[in-house]
Amino acid sequence: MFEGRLLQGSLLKKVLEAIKDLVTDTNFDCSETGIALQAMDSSHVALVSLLLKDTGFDHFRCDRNLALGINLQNMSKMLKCAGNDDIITLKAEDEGDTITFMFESPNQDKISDFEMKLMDIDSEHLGIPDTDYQAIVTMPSAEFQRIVRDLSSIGDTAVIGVTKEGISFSTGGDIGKANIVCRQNTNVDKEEDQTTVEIHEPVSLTFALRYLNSFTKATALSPQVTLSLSKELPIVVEYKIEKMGFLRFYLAPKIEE
Amino acid sequence: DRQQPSILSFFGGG
Repeated sequence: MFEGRLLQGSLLKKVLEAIKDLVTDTNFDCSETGIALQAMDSSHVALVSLLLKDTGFDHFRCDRNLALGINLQNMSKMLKCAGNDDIITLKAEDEGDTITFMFESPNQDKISDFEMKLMDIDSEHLGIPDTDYQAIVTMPSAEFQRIVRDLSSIGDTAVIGVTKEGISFSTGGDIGKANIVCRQNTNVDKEEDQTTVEIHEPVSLTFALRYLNSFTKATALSPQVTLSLSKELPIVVEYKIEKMGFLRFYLAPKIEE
Repeated sequence: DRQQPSILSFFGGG
């Protein structure tokens, strides 16, 4: 059987909120090392990769590898019934066709069990190559969210450029143009307010803003976001999940015809 | 104009 007890249940709620509009159905792959998920959006332009390590759970048991086929909208409905401070336990039998979500209130005076039907999903795992990215920028996640949202009101695509000076976001549309530059900034009081740029080579790529916007639904998971870019490769937008792992989004760049 | 390729053209099946 599989059982995972997560003291900070709100993390799972936030993960679902971040991906439920991008991906419809996906397998949660459970093994003795944790829970992993890899799924493409319906148009196969973006890829989501989630890792929740066993060590981040208060209790974790997985006797044999299980692929739990889940409709994310339905799981989100179930998790919305959990309080933000609740402890959430996931449970599934080896041969079962359901998953149980147990919610415990912080002072243990309310225990809820929600049982959700599983589905059979044929999923193909994509091989994501290990890449030494040409540019890696870490910046406040709320700032990234704000920039992407602001640019979306002006254009459909954004050019993201990284030089040793910083990262720039540019767009253009019927009403005009916009260009935002965030400079490397390591002299701020709080580490989470820093913008850091690691660069091997300047890089500039074009992306659809609607996907970047969707990724920023994960902002609540982490105060910082890391953007990894290389010429002619998908961007990686990574939100680290404290003590547990990460939620990564990959987005294919737009290319010249 | 630019084209939007699929993520599959970067990451093969594994």
